[in-house]
Amino acid sequence: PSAQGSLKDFFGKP
Amino acid sequence: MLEAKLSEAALLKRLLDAVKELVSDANFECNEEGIQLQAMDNSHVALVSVKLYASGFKRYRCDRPLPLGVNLGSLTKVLKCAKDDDICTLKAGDDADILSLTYEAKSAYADRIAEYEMKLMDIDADQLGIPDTDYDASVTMPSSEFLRIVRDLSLLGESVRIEVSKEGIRFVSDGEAANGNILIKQNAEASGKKKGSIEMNSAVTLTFSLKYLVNFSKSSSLSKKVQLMMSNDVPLLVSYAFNQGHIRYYLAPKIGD
Repeated sequence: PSAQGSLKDFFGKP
Repeated sequence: MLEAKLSEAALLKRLLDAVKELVSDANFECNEEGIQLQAMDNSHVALVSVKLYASGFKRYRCDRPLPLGVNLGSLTKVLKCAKDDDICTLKAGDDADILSLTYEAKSAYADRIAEYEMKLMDIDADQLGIPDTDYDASVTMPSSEFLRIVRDLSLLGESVRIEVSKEGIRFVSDGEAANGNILIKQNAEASGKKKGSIEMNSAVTLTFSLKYLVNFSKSSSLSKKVQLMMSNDVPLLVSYAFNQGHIRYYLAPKIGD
């Protein structure tokens, strides 16, 4: 089964 | 202060419909370029970004950058009081504590002007920096087709694997009791008529939660076309463009399948 990734892993703070 | 006059309230109604289930409160960032909203859902899986260009309004004035903290449930209620074809004016003062909405309708027997006010709030939301990405695959298709595909597959399973290859774009759902897959081939005739297009630098396979995609496809009422931008291991970008602006969604992929 797969786990849901988080956007925080991809998008940082500006 | 902000004063923004839209020729039809329907645009705001549709935008709220396309956002309100992902996000409950959001800042409408108003400046001279227009109105922008960027917010992530509570689970940090999806992000929605809306832009309304100043030029998309009948009249637009915003003297200085103004964040309007809006409870989207309350705004949805106030917008329900507007008819789709009412002219809708948004106003807020520099203290940004009240948003006023005026709906103007001309009917056969009289002019109606309705005025509503709603409270604004302070929202302390961290803005995420979205990096510019060169995507490996870009697929444009009718938004109604995308809506149909994700809605159908969501009946079978909770996630969808999207594969873009030379063959076309394939949507696969493996449910416990049933599975399904839908292939959309690049069709010379269709692309000639500009119904859709598939551009690919390298093959892409990604898996996403269908409930979010079903949610995003509420934007089908805003645009006849949707663009899907994908690279392996990065969030999907689902983009709907319309005359006055755009709505974009980012969705984190499932990992380790």
